[in-house]
Amino acid sequence: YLNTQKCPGSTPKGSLPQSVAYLTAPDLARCPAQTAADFLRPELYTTAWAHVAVRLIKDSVHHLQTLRQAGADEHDAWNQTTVIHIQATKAHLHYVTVKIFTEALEKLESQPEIQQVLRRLCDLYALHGILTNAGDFLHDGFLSGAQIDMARKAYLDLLPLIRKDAILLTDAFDFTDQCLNSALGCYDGHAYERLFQWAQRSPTNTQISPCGLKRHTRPLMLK
Amino acid sequence: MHPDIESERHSPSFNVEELTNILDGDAENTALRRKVESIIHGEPELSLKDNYFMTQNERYEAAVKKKFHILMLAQRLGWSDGSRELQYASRSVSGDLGFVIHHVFQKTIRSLGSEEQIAKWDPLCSKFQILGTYAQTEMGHGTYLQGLETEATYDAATQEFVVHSPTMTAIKWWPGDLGRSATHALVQAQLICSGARQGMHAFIVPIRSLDDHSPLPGITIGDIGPKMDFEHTDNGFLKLDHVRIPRENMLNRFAKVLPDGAYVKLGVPKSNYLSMVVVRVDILLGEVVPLLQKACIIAIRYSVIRRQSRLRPSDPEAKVLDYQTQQQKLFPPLAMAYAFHFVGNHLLEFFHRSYSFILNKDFTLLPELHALSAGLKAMLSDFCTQAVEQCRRACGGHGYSKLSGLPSLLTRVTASCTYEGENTVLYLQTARFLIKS
Repeated sequence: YLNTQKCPGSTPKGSLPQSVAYLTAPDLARCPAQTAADFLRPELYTTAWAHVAVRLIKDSVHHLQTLRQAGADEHDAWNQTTVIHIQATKAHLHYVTVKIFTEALEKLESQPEIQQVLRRLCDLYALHGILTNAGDFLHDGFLSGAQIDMARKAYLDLLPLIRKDAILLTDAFDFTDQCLNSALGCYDGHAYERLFQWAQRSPTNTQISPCGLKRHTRPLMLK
Repeated sequence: MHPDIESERHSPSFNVEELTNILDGDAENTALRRKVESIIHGEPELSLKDNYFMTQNERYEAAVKKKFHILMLAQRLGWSDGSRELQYASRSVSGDLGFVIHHVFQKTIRSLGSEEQIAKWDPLCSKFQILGTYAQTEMGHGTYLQGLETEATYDAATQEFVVHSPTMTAIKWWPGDLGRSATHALVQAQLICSGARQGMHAFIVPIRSLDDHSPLPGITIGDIGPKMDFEHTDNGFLKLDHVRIPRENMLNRFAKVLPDGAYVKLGVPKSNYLSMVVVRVDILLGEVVPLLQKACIIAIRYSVIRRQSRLRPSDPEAKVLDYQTQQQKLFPPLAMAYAFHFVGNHLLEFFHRSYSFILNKDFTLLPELHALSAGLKAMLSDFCTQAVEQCRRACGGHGYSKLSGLPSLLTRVTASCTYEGENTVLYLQTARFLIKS
């Protein structure tokens, strides 16, 4: 970015590391989504996250440069922009996670049913992030208010679809009951029975009179 | 089987077993994992059932007992060091094992030590003839290595380093396995030689007698006291008072001090972070993501058993998972649990690709690996902590009971936001990389 700023039109020397290669990729000024269904396209939400990450990283560099040009030394300038840097970093990491998730699902073409249920989770993950950080997407007009509404509709429509597979999606993690060690989460669903049984194992239930009860209550009771 | 959960499994829209295989890597891994789990669950010594009722001392002792029981099992069954079997064994006891940091100590020696040093120390670690800890964090200092105060001053006359805590804030604080167990510490200290400060380097410092376990001369050591969780880990403190160690005890794959005190640099300043990168990658896949997966299992299973209120006046009480608000609480964490599984795998692949280059002193990929592992560790631990808490709250009052398992998952995942790099510091390390890029 700094190189291209110095020499507009040029590209940075050498290639960027893989995880940040998107910083120099062509960028859209506006999101092309026209319906809620468009927000279920992985390339659309991945591009949206890339756009926001690039904008915020440019913004954080801009703030840093502005302070430097105003005479702040390197370290002060850095300290006064760290909140903005973290915001940009989180957007970058959102982009990275969405991209990795979508790429991992592309490899599951031979298992279309699994690909479909995981695709819904991937859509949900990406859209949940967009809706939670809607301000970042609205800030430069990349998404409009109407598009945020579409994204929310897409998100809410995913919930009942995931609902029918929810137990199976958790079963797939394949943690045994012994390993979970939870009265509420056992495979057979007998949560209340276990809660009652386990509570009875508590050492506090082995004494008829709680320790200290008589010792502390007696003086007042005897008065 | 409770009918409310049975009905959820009636007509699956996908093959659950196949998805499990994908998560495990392949069907063979799943089979091996289940075989190991069945062995582990068949050992009463490895049961977790009384964990929630134990005191700090009991948790510590149970964790030590379990660790050595598993190691003896491993010997008997031929599970090698670092094998999948041992990883699965650890998973099946929820990582509630002693001497986790002993392995960090060992991995750091393998990353930062020369071949001779590895040949000397690694077998001692593997056979538990010494017990190690990784002592970086100080009472007044954390992730930022250059801010650490502990000093190691080279004395050319005796060819020894004098390791010293010059201030109260320099006391090592928090290292796991240090409070009661470790005999040796891998101490991160400012190297001073040839009259100059040369930056942080790693030193192996014997801290307790191998005969009677008493602290060695110049060593003040102990447990830091009660914590939010991790009762099974004896986090400790270490004050060093001019402790002398031989020149050979400085790990010297990337830098060394010659007998006359001359300093020879073989790596880049980031070399020191290599062992932390190794540990961070392990943490994500082995600790943080499984905690979220478990929280999702518990909260979602409970949400189909729990019935509360009615969707329509004429209906019976509805499963809470049928409410949109409950889905909004639980499905984003579930989506994260899957997303982060694949992210962890991706990071592990990238790590394996980079690691061999780095050990051969090709550091091209180190900045990206460091930035990616730091940033992802921060983000995943942040999000997992929020998500586990969300799962806990989704279970109402029962989520506050330790018996639900959720409070333990929460307090444990919360720690991951701080250990092996406080998250704000890690985000900023990634930010520096982004700005340079």
